Amino acid sequence: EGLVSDCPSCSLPRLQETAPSAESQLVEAVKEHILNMLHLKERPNITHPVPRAALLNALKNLHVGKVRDDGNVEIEEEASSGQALREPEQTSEIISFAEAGPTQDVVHFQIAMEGGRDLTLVDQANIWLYLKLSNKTNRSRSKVTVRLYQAGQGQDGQALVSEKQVDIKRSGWHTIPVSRSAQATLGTQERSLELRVTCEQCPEAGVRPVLAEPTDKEESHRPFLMLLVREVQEHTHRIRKR
Amino acid sequence: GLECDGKINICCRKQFYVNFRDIGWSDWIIAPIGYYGNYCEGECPSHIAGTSGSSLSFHSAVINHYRIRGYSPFNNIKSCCVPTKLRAMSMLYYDDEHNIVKKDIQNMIAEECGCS
Repeated sequence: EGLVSDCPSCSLPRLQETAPSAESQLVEAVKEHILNMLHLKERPNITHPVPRAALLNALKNLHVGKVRDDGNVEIEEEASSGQALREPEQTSEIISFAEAGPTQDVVHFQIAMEGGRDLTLVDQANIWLYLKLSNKTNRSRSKVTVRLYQAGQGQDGQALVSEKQVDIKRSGWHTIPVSRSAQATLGTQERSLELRVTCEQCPEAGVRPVLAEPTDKEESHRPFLMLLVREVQEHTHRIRKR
Repeated sequence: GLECDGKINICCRKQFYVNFRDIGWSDWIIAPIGYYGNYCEGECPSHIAGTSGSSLSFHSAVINHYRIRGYSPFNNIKSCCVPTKLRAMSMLYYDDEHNIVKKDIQNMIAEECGCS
């Protein structure tokens, strides 16, 4: 009965309205149903949530949600009423905020394993990076090139993952696509990505990329990785290959 | 579909709203603030089996066709009160690595109930 099925309410027990614990039974059934549908074995244990400013920045930049007057976040519902067909593939958007790496110019991203899912295919991955202008800006330069290297890969221990020439008229966010090879490490078991961010022309241009700063000063401008992933059951993926 | 109002005992939809703050889940679920865990309940006497939900119209036409002729392969079928229309729900939540996940989950909210 408790198995995930196309009929959500079938997983809810039939209750006698009289029993006072009926309500708590129903709440437990709703909890179990939500965890089932999210493919989670148990509710995540949140020990250090992302600073709200960083969260709201990411949601606003990605147009995933907006903050209502009451302070709650509102997201766009997927417009699909009626009997939607159950997709063998569930797509998700994952926003992963950078953690500090072993050196100041390295950032680390970690993606969680979801219970019971065979395969995660990364369809798209972008790094969002905030470039901050200092007051000693050299106006002669209007663009700089940012490069991302994947630590531990390639000949000299690093592989160029991506590079992008960005406009620096003002401080702001820039998206830098992550290459297929770097995406591949996110789909495997360790699901982590360590990137070194370089920008040779930045010092002379009076601009710097905000990375995973040890101080809270720049928390709201912490870099984040935006992933579009598809969890597929292994057999579905194999059929697809065939 | 019918809404359960406590006066009828035939197949209907029972609304059940859960506010995530009330159940201590608002720390990991960023949005929405709650979930309509609606469910279906009530009897499905044979004379109304398969009569609700536009999606079952073909089904009920076949049943009525046989019933008019007295013979029906559906006579001894016990039908069940199930959702006949479901809606997706988008959720924004923290996963175990404190990443933020946005997921559009199909068939998450029961909008209408009917006899299968």
